[in-house]
Amino acid sequence: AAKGGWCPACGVAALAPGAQRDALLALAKQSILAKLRLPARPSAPQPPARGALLAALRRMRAQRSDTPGMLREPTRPGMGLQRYEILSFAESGSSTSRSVRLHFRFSQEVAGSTEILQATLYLFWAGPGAGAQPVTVRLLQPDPAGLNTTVASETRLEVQRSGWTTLDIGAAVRSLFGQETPRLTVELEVPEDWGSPLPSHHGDSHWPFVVAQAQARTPHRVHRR
Amino acid sequence: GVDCGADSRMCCRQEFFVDFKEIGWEDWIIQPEGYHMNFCAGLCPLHMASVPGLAASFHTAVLNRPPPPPPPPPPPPPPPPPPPPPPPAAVDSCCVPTQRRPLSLLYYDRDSNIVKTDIPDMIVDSCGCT
Repeated sequence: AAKGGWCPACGVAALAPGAQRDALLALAKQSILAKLRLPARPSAPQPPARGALLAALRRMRAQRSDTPGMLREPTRPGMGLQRYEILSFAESGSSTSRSVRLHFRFSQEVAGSTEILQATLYLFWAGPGAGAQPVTVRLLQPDPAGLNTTVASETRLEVQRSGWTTLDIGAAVRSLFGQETPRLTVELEVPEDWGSPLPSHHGDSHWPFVVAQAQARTPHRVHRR
Repeated sequence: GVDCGADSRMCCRQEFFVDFKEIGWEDWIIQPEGYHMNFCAGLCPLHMASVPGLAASFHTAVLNRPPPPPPPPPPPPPPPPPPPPPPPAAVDSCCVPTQRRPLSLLYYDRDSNIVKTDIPDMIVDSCGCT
């Protein structure tokens, strides 16, 4: 409405310019947080190490070109339901001389309102030495009581040489997304003399990560008779 | 659609850019640097809905459709004829978004995961009168 006039559409006195700007900024914040299903803006995030992020983005791009049938965005924006692509870096957990645990957390907001379309675990093996080496990858999930963990799946790999390996963990993450604390634990077990299967520290550009594609759940259609 | 000028009064699109650095969100929103929220503002010509058939738009035509004739009165003496329906008030036409597009966001969530999503219909591209 004209400044100082009457706002015909909203029925209140037009705001003074400064107050109008503040109201619009508040509206923009509220609108973005609501659409991201966030109660408030996330507190100061801990960005991943630059090297690890660049290596992960390169691997994701390589994976896309290797598997052309991979998930496609809806051809026209707004055609499909809102989609999410999530990149989650591992937090290191407990370890022994021949096994190590990794934790991947997913936000309750996304987990509670989406369904998982695809999830892939990326692991990098440093030089395992001569010949194929047996490695066991276990996906552990908190049991409903949240006290212990149960093995959701176990995969044995024969690692021939150093490099990236990918593992489809869609089913495990899908079942996680229905839980209170959507946290996935991955246990890697390697032969005794191998030493740790992980790069030495978080900042290393070969740090394990998970890429998940999710889609907003279809709104419940209530059929009235 | 029409973009609002300094003294536009008729329905137009008002550009409004939210700079994420200005609102202190640049630490958790990686891309883009801001959000073209834009909004529709201004007046729309009044559609007189009191003259059936003189509809300037489908919207008014629907409102103008004369109400169906009342059912025939029961055999006992007919009740007094119903008062003539009051002419509907003049129907305002509203200035609303006619074209919108998604806002693509790359951000850190509460667990410092990196999330990419396209929020549909967040950016107003053009406005018009209903």
